Amino acid sequence: PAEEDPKDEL
Amino acid sequence: MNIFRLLGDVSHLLAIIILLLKIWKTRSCAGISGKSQLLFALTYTTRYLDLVTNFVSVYNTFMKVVFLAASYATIWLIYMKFRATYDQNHDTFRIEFLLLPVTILSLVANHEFTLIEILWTWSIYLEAVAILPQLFMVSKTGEAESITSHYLFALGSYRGLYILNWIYRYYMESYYDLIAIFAGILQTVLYCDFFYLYITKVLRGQRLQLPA
Repeated sequence: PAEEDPKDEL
Repeated sequence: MNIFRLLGDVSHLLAIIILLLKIWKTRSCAGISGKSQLLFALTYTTRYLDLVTNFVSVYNTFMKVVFLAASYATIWLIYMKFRATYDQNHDTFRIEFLLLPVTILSLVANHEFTLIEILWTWSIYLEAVAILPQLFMVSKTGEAESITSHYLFALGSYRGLYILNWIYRYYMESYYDLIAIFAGILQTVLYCDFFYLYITKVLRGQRLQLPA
């Protein structure tokens, strides 16, 4: 799973 | 950002605008599932809580505000302004059958057991099934106005384009999020029979007839 992803998707 | 995600967001924005204009212009929400719209508003509310705390970009903030505003405006139109035209007898999908599994799954399958992350996960799972009351309503009424089917096509395409975006990001950025991917595939699959009917019928000028 993605590490600390910035949740840049809508 | 990549072209697939941009096209997906544009398709999503288009869907929401089409629906708002359809209800506003015809002054009627006949054939529209208020329950699905409630679920979409819940989806955006729980997903965009970081709207004020986590600035990603002007584009990101702008789209979040538009999606939130448009979804609440649509609910206001359905349940308040044009509630006389709301087809309650056909909008009968039991959304508790969606909310319960989504809630359980978000508590069990998430990236991190924090409130924000659980709410984000909940919104991802909820969005995947939020269209079911609308598709159920179309199958119950047996047909949909062409404008409603254009709305559904744009809405269904948006997450399909996001799947291409996730493939792109996997190969180009080694980024992937299994929760979003799993839910996005389910969400897009739910539209398959509608996509078939839309392409074989609506695009030929026929009315959309779902087998009741």
